[in-house]
Amino acid sequence: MGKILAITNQKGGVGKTTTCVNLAASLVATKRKVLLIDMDPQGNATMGSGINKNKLELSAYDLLLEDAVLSEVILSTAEGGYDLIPANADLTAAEVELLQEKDREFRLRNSIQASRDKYHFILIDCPPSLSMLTINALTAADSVLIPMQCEYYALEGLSALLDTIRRISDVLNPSLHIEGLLRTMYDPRNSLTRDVSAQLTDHFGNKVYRTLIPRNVRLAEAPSYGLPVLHYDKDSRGARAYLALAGEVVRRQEEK
Amino acid sequence: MGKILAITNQKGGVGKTTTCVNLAASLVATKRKVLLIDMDPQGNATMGSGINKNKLELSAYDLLLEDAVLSEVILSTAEGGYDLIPANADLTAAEVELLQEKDREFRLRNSIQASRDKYHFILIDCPPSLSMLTINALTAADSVLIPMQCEYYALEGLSALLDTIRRISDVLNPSLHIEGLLRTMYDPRNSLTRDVSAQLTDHFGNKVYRTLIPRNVRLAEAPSYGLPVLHYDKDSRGARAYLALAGEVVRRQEEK
Ligand SMILES: Nc1ncnc2c1ncn2[C@@H]1O[C@H](COP(=O)(O)OP(=O)(O)OP(=O)(O)O)[C@@H](O)[C@H]1O
Ligand SMILES: Nc1ncnc2c1ncn2[C@@H]1O[C@H](COP(=O)(O)OP(=O)(O)OP(=O)(O)O)[C@@H](O)[C@H]1O
Ligand SMILES: [Mg+2]
Ligand SMILES: [Mg+2]
Repeated sequence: MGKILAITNQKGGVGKTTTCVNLAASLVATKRKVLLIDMDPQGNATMGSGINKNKLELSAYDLLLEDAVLSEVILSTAEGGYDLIPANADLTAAEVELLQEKDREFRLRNSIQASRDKYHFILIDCPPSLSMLTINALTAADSVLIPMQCEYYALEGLSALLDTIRRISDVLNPSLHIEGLLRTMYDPRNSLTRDVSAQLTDHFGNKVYRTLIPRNVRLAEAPSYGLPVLHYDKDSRGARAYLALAGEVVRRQEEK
Repeated sequence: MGKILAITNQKGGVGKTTTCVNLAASLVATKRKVLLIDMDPQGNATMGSGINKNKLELSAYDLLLEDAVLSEVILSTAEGGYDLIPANADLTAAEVELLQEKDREFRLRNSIQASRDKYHFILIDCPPSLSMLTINALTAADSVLIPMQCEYYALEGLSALLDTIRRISDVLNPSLHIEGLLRTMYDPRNSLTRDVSAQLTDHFGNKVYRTLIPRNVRLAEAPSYGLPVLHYDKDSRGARAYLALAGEVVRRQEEK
C-alpha cells in the first residue's frame, strides 16, 4: 500500500522542492518505486527532475480539472528513476477554477487512489501558500513532511501550518498527521540555527527527523542540470544527507 | 508625489520581506517618510517590524474588503520610524473574497491613492505567488523591485514574473515598469551565484542594482527582535548594504 506524503510549508524557500526531488531519487536508490507529484505552478520539481515544463502535453492541471487519467499524465525521469506528474503555470488557473467544482478539495485524492498500490511512496511538492492546491495535497496525503529552515520567520509560520493541518484532518482527511519535521540548510556554526532547532526538538520531540540537511552548494547546483544531487555529485554532503533521510523515512514506515 | 514600489517575486524565500523592512528603515534614516504595506498573509513584515500580527484591530484585509480608511489601519513602528499597514492570516480569505468584487484588482490602488502624497516612498511586501494579492500590489504600484537570490530556481522563475508584469501593464496599470533587480544573499565565493549574477547583468543591464545584499546572519536574527537590522546591529554588513540600497533607490528617483 503506497504511502502518500505531502511535502509542505507555506513559508517560501525552505527546501520543499529540493527535498521532494532528492528524497524521491534516494528512495529509488533503496529499491522503492516512487511517484513525485508537482503541485506548484512554478514547476520547480518538474525542471529539477530534468523535464521541460514548457513542453508538456498533459500536466497536473489536466489531472485536477480535465479528468485526465493518472497513467496518461505520468512521465518517467531518466536519471532519478521515479515517475513524475509534471506541472507548469497552467496550475495557477486551477486555483480559481477549482473553487467552482463541488468536490474541489478531493480532486487530487480521487485521481491517485486507483494507482497508489503501484508505488511504495508518493511525494507531493506544494507551493508556498495554504491555498486550494495545498489543500488538495493535504486531503490526498496520509501524512505531512514539513521542511523547516531554522530561522525566525519559518518558526513563526509553523502555527498557521499546524492549524491548517488540524482543520483538514477534522473535516476532509481524518487520518492526516505529521510524519516529521526536517531541518534544512542547517548550519551548526550559527547560533540562530541552533536556537530554533532546540525549540523544534523541545516542542516536537521525535517527530523531528534525526537527519539534518546541511547547507551544501551542490544541492543548489544540481537542479540547473535537471538532476537530483545523487546523480550530480553522489559523494557530496547533500547527497549523503538525503540518502540518510530516505533510510530514516523507510525505517519509520516499517516500524508502523 | 510618493513613489509606490511593489517588492515581489513568486519564488519563495528570496528576501522580499527582509528587503521591505530594511529598505523602509534605511529610507527613514535618509529623512524620507515611508509607508510599508504588508500584503502577505504570513504577516512577516508585520512581525519583523515589531507589531504583533495576532493582536490587530484592523489590517490590510479591512482595507481591501471592509472599506476601512487608510488612516484608521495605519500603525507607526517605534524603532523603524516608518508607518505600517499590518497583515495576518485574515488576508488568506481575501484571495477568495476579492474574486466576487467587480473592481477586485483595484482595491489596494483605490485605498492608497488619497494618501500617497504624505509619503516619499510606499513599499508593498508581496506573498510568494502570482495571485490576487500580488495583482493588487502590481496594479497599485508605479514600479517593481524584484529581490533575486542568484540560484537556478529563482532565475528560472523570472520569465513568469516578467510575463505577469507585462500583462498587468497592458491591461490594468500602463505605467508599471521594473524599477530594479536586487541580488540578495549574495555569496561571491560561490560560482553558481557568480554565474547567475552574470546572466542577470547581461540580460537586464543597469536595471540590476549595483548594491549587492550579502548573506549576513544579522539579517536573519533581527526579525526575532522585531527590529530592522539598522536598529539591531547598525555596523553589520547587512545594515550597511541596505543603507547603500536606500541611497541608490533615492538617487535613481531623483535622476528621473
Ligand atoms: N540544503 C541546501 N543547501 C544549499 N542550498 C539549498 C539547500 N536546499 C535548498 N537549497 C536552495 O535554496 C533555494 C530554495 O530551495 P527550494 O526551492 O527547494 O525551496 P522551496 O521551499 O521549494 O521554495 P518555494 O517556496 O519557492 O517552493 C533553491 O535555490 C535551492 O536550490
Ligand atoms: N541577506 C540575507 N542574509 C541572511 N539571511 C537572510 C538574508 N535575507 C533574508 N534572509 C533570511 O532568509 C529567509 C528568507 O528571507 P525572507 O523571508 O525575507 O524572504 P521572502 O522572499 O520574503 O520569503 P517568502 O517567499 O516566504 O515571503 C528569512 O529567514 C530571512 O531572515
Ligand atoms: Mg518549491
Ligand atoms: Mg516574505
